[in-house]
Amino acid sequence: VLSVDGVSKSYLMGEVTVKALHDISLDFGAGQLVVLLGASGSGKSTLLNIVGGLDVPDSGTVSFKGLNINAKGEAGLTDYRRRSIGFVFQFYNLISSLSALENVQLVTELVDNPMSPAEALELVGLGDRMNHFPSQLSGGEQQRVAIARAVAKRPELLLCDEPTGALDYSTGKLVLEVIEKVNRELGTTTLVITHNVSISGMADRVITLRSGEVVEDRRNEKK
Amino acid sequence: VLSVDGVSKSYLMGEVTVKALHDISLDFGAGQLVVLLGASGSGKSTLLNIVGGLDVPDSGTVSFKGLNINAKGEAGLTDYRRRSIGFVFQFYNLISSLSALENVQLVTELVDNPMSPAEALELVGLGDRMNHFPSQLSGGEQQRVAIARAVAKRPELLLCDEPTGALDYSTGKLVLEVIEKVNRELGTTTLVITHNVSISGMADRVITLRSGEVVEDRRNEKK
Ligand SMILES: Nc1ncnc2c1ncn2[C@@H]1O[C@H](COP(=O)(O)OP(=O)(O)OP(=O)(O)O)[C@@H](O)[C@H]1O
Ligand SMILES: Nc1ncnc2c1ncn2[C@@H]1O[C@H](COP(=O)(O)OP(=O)(O)OP(=O)(O)O)[C@@H](O)[C@H]1O
Ligand SMILES: [Mg+2]
Ligand SMILES: [Mg+2]
Repeated sequence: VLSVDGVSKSYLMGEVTVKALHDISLDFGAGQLVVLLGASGSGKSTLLNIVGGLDVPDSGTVSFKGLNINAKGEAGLTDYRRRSIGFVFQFYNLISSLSALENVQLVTELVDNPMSPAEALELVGLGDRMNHFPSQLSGGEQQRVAIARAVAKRPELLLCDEPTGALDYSTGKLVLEVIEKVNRELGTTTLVITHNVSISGMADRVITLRSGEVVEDRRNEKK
Repeated sequence: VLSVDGVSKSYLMGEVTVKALHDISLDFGAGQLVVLLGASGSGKSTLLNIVGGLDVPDSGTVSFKGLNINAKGEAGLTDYRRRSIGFVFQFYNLISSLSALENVQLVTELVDNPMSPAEALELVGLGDRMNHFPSQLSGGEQQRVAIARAVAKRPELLLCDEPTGALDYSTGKLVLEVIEKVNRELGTTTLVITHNVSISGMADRVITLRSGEVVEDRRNEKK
């Protein structure tokens, strides 16, 4: 359902070229739960941003349900992002002037069949923090609002950049159960960047990046 | 060398009072390496911010080398923060218009005997990223600039809020070795908030918070 074909991305820094991604080709089946591993700076966020239509590759294509996501201009890309994708950013990207509830609501209003914002926040243990603003929330609470916002959309494609980075063991486990539940019950194709090894245990497939290249692509036989 | 005495902090949210910290009393000896554990929202960052003079308690005092840090007004507090403390923020707080090198330089210029900015960045594996701006760095790279900036000061007190949250296993291990080395070679009193269990292994003492209270305070017999 999601196809990455020959994608490369580089940055020119004076005389040095930083190759963030080099010739990445991957196909993702509907409903697959994929974990993306790799050292700091190996290209994981760059790949996720390109798949999510937040960044454009220098070469290569990304296709969703057979259609090139970059072929329909800015409007087509915005539509893809709004309707099809739930994105959990590495830096959360919450709107500081809106409460937790309003941050989730902003996104659920854009789609046809969302969860209620309150329901999504309850799922991640923030039922008693709905009226707090981002600056009034702990790091892990902000991260969980970002997760609630992404899953509340009931998206076809869920892209999560380090969803448990700021969480302790048991809160992280709670969040992973939410992600795994959404993947299983809605058939959401799910890509999770993580350093949390227990997440790879629940994945169908584990892909490892190193210096912008895929160095391992392993199927999990747990299912 | 650092004393927290009867510190409490609450937030009034409409009809509900959120008790972020409740009557915390702790003494930290010079050169101690302390790990602070606790679930998301348990009050860890609030405690660290109060110890670092970035926030003021509702009641109780914080004393550094016998002097109440809040007793000398804004000027005294600014001086305490600049000279005595290296702070690694949960959200890095880098200046987006300055390069990695300049971000570290800004801080080393304030003290008498700092490391060179280049040296500090090399220590955390960013020798080849010195001229990148924060927006041109991966999440883990930004976190490492924040760490370089804190240790380059050669501070008396090093306060780290989740210094390995965005890092993979081996990069996280590198960072912990830097923190542990600074603590050992400079005798820096070090408080580290983390969810990374391997850090508690290297600590002299492990303190656990739950709902704003200290529920465990354990000495490590490894040394
Ligand atoms: N705008 C940019 N200009 C220059 N270099 C960049 C830019 N954005 C990213 N990079 C570089 O590209 C590389 C890959 O970055 P990316 O954010 O994808 O890494 P990552 O795998 O997500 O790392 P982390 O685990 O630390 O978040 C990094 O080494 C980074 O320094
Ligand atoms: N300005 C504020 N107004 C209201 N409540 C606040 C404010 N700042 C923090 N809180 C609440 O205080 C509690 C403690 O926050 P703190 O940031 O210290 O937690 P933490 O232990 O660092 O969590 P994490 O591991 O998620 O970073 C949280 O439940 C948070 O919602
Ligand atoms: Mg990243
Ligand atoms: Mg915190």
